[in-house]
Amino acid sequence: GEQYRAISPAEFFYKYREIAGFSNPARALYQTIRELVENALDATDAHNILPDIKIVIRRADEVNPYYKIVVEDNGIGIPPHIVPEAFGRVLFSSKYVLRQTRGMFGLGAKVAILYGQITTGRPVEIVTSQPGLKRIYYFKLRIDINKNQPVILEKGSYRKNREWHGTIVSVTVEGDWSKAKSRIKEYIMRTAVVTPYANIVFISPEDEIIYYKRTINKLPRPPREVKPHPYGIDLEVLKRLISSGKYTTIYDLLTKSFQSIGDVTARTLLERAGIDPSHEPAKLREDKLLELTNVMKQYEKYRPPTSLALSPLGEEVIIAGLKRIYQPEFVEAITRRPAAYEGHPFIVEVGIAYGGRTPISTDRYPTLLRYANKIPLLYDEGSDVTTRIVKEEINWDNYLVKLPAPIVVLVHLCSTKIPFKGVGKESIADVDVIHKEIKLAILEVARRLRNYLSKKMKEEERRKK
Amino acid sequence: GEQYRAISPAEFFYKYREIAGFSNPARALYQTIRELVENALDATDAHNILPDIKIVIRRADEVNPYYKIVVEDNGIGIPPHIVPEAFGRVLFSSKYVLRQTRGMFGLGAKVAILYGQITTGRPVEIVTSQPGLKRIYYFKLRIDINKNQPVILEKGSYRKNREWHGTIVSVTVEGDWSKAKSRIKEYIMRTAVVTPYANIVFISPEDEIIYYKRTINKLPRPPREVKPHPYGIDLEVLKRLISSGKYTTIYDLLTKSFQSIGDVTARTLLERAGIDPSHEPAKLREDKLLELTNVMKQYEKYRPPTSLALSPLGEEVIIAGLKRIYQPEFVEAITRRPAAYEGHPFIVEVGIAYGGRTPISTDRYPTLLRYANKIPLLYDEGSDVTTRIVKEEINWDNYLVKLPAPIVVLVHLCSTKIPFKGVGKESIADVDVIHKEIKLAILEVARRLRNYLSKKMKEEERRKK
Ligand SMILES: Nc1ncnc2c1ncn2[C@@H]1O[C@H](COP(=O)(O)OP(=O)(O)OP(=O)(O)O)[C@@H](O)[C@H]1O
Ligand SMILES: Nc1ncnc2c1ncn2[C@@H]1O[C@H](COP(=O)(O)OP(=O)(O)OP(=O)(O)O)[C@@H](O)[C@H]1O
Ligand SMILES: [Mg+2]
Ligand SMILES: [Mg+2]
Repeated sequence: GEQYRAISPAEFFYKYREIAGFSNPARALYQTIRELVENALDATDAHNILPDIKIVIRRADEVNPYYKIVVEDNGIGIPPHIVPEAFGRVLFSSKYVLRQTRGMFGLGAKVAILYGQITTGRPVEIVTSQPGLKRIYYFKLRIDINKNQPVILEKGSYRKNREWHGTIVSVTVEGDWSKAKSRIKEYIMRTAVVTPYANIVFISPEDEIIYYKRTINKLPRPPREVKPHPYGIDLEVLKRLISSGKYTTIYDLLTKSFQSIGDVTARTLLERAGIDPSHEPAKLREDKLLELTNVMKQYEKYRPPTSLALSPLGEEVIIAGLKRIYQPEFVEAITRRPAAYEGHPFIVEVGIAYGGRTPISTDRYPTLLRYANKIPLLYDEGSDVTTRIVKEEINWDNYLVKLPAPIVVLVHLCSTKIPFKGVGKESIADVDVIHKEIKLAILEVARRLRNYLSKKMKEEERRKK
Repeated sequence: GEQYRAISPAEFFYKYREIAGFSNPARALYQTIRELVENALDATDAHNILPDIKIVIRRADEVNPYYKIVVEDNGIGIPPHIVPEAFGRVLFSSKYVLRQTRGMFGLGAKVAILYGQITTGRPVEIVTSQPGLKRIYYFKLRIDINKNQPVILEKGSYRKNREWHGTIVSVTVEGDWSKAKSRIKEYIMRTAVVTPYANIVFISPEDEIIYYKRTINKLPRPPREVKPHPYGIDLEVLKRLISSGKYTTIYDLLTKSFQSIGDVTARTLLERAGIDPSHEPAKLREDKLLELTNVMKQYEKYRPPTSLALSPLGEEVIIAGLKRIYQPEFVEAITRRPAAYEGHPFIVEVGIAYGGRTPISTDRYPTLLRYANKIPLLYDEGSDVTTRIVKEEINWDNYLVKLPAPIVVLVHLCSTKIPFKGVGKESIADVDVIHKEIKLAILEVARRLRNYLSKKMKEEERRKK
C-alpha cells in the first residue's frame, strides 16, 4: 500500500537542498559563505553598527575536500537561550517581520549547517555575545533532522576580558574551492561594493588575504519595523488580528493594527462592508470578514505604504562603493522615490560606473551587478527581471555606449518583500511595477552617462584640432 | 529587541506562496488545476488504472472572481483516516519514496487549499473511496496555518450503490479565468499528449466542453519502489538505517538496505573502511561512519541504479499522443536507455512531430513541449536545460528544418529525483549527465526527421520533372 507520512521542515530542506542552493560541493561552499555573511551584515548595518566582518575558509582535512568556514561579526549577537533554535531549527528567524533585511526565510544558516553535518559529520560552533553583556556564550550543535530541533553537544560561557559583542559561526562542509573560488571572491567583492562602510577581511584556503577597508563612516539609515498596509490584507491576516484579542472594536483593530488607516478611512471601509464600527471583532461572521477583506483590497485612497521599513543604500554609498572597487572616470547613482506593490514598499537604486578600472563588458550588454536588499545576486542571471531590462529593453548605443565597453550597471531593489523566484535568493521575478521602476531608474542614470560621454567626445574632438 | 520565532511549514508556504506558483490570481488558478490534475493522474496511471479524469471550473460568485474547481478521478482513493492530513498538513505525502511519480514535495494540494482559504474563505471538499471498500467518505476541511494541521468542518460516509473508486477534490479560489484560460487549456492539452491512455474531460466556466478520448488501452509499466543506491549515501542516510535497528551486522545493513550491494561489494567496502563485517551497526563510531560513507561514494564498480523505479512513457505512447493532437505527417520517438546521476536513475524520451496539423513554430526554434515525470512544464522556459539545448545547441538547418516550420519537439525526463529549480515545478536545472542525454536523444530523432525530409524533397523534385 501507499506509504503516507509527514516530514519535518528540516527533512524537507535536507531532501531538497539543491533548491536552496546546495546543489554540488562548489555551489554549496559558495552558498554557505553567502548565508553566513548575510547574517553577519544583517546583525550590524540594520542596527546602527559599522560592520567589521571576517571570513576565513581553511582546508579542514588533508584527504577529503572539507573546508572549515568561520564568519565573525561585531553585530548585536544572539541571546544564549535563542542560539540553539536560531541555528538548529529550520523555519526559525528574527526576520519574519515587516522590515527590510537580507534574511527572510529562517532557513539560510540551518541548511548550511545541515549540509556540513551530512557531508563531514562536524557540528556547528557558535560564539556570541550581545552588547552590554558580561559573558560570552559558546555552543556546539547539530540538527536532529527528523524532529527539526537542535541537539546541544556542548555549551558554556566565560567572562569577557574586553568589550566585545558579535557572533562567530563556524561550519565544516564538503566543498570544491578551486571550482568555487572565483564566484566566492566575486560575491565578497560585490558585497564590498555596496558596503563601503564595512571592513571586510577574507582569508582563503591558500592563505591569500583580501581586505576591503572602510571608506565612509556613515551607515544607510536602518530599517524600522512597520505595521502591515491594508493592501497586504487577506482573510488569514484579518482572522489572526481578531484572534489576538487585542481590540475590543473592529474600528480599533483597523486603525491600530494597520498603517494608512485613520478615522475617516476606517469608517468608510466599515460602512462599505456594512459593519458597525463598535462591533466586537470576534463576533463577526465569516462572510462579513470576507466582505471586509474585499472592501479593504478595493479601496483606492490609502496613503501608500511607508518607506520607513526600508533601508536604501543612498546615492553617496553607491558612489563610494563603486569608486572603492572600480576607480571609474564617471560614476553616478540614483535612489528613486518609494513605490509599492501589494502593500509592500520598494525602492530601486541604480549606479553606473564607466572607465577607469571598470572591466570591459561583454559585447552584448553592460556588466550587471544585481542586488536585492543589499545581497549580491550572481546566479540565474537569465531569469532575473533586471537582466531582461538591461539586455533586451535598452539600446545602449542611444546612450553613446559602444559595447563592449568599460561599463558596470548596478541595480539594487529593496523591499519588505523581494519577489525572489526561489529560496536560494538568486533572481527576481518580473513584477510589473518593479519592472517599470527599474527601467526608469536605469534610463535616468544612462542619460547622465550620455551627457558625460558626449562632453568627453567633444573635448577629444576639440583637442585633435 | 529582535522578535525571534518559529513558524510552521503551512505558515511558510502561505507567506511565500509565490515561490510555489501562486503569485497572482491567473497563475494561482493555473497552479490549482495543475496540482489537482497531477494528483489525480498519480492515483491512476502509477497503479495500473486507465485514467478517467474530469476537470470542471465554474464561476462561484457573481461579483467576485471566485472559481470552483472540481477534479475527479477513478484512482486508488485515500483511506479515510489519512484524508485530513493528506489535504490539511503541509509536508505530508505518500510520494516521499524512491519511485517515479508526479508528486514529490507533499505541498501541491495544500498550497492550493491554503490559497482558496485565504482568498475565498471556502473549505476544500473531498470525496473518496478505495477499490473494494463498501463506503464513500466525504470531508470538508480547512487548514490551521499556525499549527499546520487540518480542521475537519464536516465528515461522513455513505454506502456505495455502484462500484466506484477514486477521489473528487473541490476547492474555490480567487482566479482570473480570462487571463489564465489559454495556459490552462494548453496545460490540459499537453497532459493529453502524453496520456493517450486517459480519458480527460474539461468543462470551462463558459461551459465549453473539451474531451480527450482515450486512443490506446495500454498503460506505461507502473513504477516500483526501490531501495536506495549507494551513490545516494550520506551520513544522515547511514545513521537512519542504523537507528532503525533492523540489522544486527553492518554487512547485513549494506546488503539488505541498498540496491547494487552484493556479498563481494559489501566485503570490499567494509575492508576499505577498516570495519569488520560482523560489527554491530549501532556501535560504529562517528568517524568510522564517515569513512564508510566516503568509501561507498568513491567505489566505482556498482551496478547502476535500477530503472524499475521509473515509468517511461514508451515510444508507442509518445507517438500515439502526438498523433492524437497534431495528426502529423511525420512522427518519431525514442526512449533512451536508463542513465543515472547521484544514485538516481533517469530516462530521457524525445518525440518529434512534423507537418499535418502541427502548429508553425517561432522563427528561432521548434515548438518545445517539456515534460518531467509526465508533468507538462509551461513556465520558466528560459531557465530550463532543455530550452538551452533546443535553442542554442542544435542547428536545425542541418536537419533540413527551415524555421519557422510546423515542428514540435517533445522532451520527457523521468527520474526518481527530477532536479527542479523550484517547488513550483516549472524548469529543470542544468545537470551535466542529464544535459548530455537530452541532447543525444533529440539529435537521434532529428536525424530520422532529416531522412524523412530529405526523401520528401527528392520526391517533390522528381515530381516536378
Ligand atoms: N551572525 C548573526 N548575528 C546575529 N544573529 C544571527 C546571526 N546569524 C543568525 N542569526 C539569527 O539566527 C536567525 C536564523 O538565521 P538564518 O540564516 O537561518 O535565517 P534568516 O537569516 O532569518 O533567513 P534566511 O533564510 O533568509 O537567511 C536569524 O534570523 C537571526 O536572528
Ligand atoms: N486524487 C488523489 N487520489 C489519491 N491520493 C491523493 C489524491 N490527491 C492527493 N492524494 C494524496 O495526498 C497526498 C498529498 O498531495 P499533495 O499534492 O499535497 O502532495 P504530493 O502530491 O505528495 O507532492 P507535490 O507537492 O509534489 O504535489 C499525496 O501524496 C497523495 O497520497
Ligand atoms: Mg540568514
Ligand atoms: Mg501533488
